Amino acid sequence: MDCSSYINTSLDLNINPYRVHEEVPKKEVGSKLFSLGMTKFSLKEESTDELEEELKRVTAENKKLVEMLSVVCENYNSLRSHLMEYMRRNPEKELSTSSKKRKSESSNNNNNSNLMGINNNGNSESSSTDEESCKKPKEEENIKAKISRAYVRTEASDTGLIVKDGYQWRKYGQKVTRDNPCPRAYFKCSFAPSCPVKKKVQRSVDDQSVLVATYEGEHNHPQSSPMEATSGSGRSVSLGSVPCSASLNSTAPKVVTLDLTNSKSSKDSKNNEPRKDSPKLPKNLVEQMATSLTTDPNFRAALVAAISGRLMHNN
Amino acid sequence: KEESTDELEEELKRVTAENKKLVEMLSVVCENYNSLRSHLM
Repeated sequence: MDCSSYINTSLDLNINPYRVHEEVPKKEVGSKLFSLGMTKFSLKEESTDELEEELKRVTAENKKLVEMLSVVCENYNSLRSHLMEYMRRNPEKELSTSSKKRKSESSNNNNNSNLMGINNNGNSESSSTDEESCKKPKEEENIKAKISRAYVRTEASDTGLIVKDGYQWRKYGQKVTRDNPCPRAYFKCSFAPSCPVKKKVQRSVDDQSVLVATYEGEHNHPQSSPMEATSGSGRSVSLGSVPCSASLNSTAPKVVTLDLTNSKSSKDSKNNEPRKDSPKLPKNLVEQMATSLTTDPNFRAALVAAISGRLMHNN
Repeated sequence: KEESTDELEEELKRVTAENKKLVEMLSVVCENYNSLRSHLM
């Protein structure tokens, strides 16, 4: 008996198994029973080979799928981190898209947990997202506590949204709001990387020649150059004290408004006192500073103590 | 031989199930990726 020939012929059975199996036992083996047994054996061989082939194919497919999945996961995580970074830099836009984002995040959370089992990238990322969400409110509170506003008159031909105030700013966004057709530009202080101060500049709704600059936060570094607040080639008024003017010892958020526009064309009746072209210290600012100081109980207590101490000393 | 065939069948079943799972996960990740991408665009 030549078993090896059986095994060899069984390879051909992959194409037409029954025909070959019927022929071979007639030629090689006389016993019907034995031929049946061999047929069974060769069928087993055949199925084993087929299984092996199938297993190989499926395993290769599996490997390919894992590779693809890892690539897509990588891309997804990269895109997600980009989105997070973008959201962090543009908090205004984040508010408008937060509802959408939340939906996608919540729907993605389950899927991410599935992915974590594969590439283990999700764990650290989800924790960092949680940390970010915890940190954000604190930072926002600190920023909101110190808000100041400055009004700067510009030339009629000047269409830019630049207010020069002695600090270096990096523009990171611009958008049009519903209440005001003029675009609003967003700047971030670029003098020091850790400086949290942000600035919004937009033309006034009432008077398009007036730029409204809103400062959020307090500079943690000295002024880069002792410049004056200008808008391109516009008028100039010292603005060095603007961000600091709101840094009084009060827990409640304060908004200090500094009007640097010329009162000649201004419609506001509160600014109708005559102004020079280049006043060293605007009266409006002095009044506002005085108001801020007088409403501060700590300052009043200190002032009373100082005056009474002086009187006692004189006596 | 029979044992090896059974083992192979078992292995094939396992790998096929894993394959199916991977395909499902891949489709989910692709969906999420596209959703995120559309948010960014």
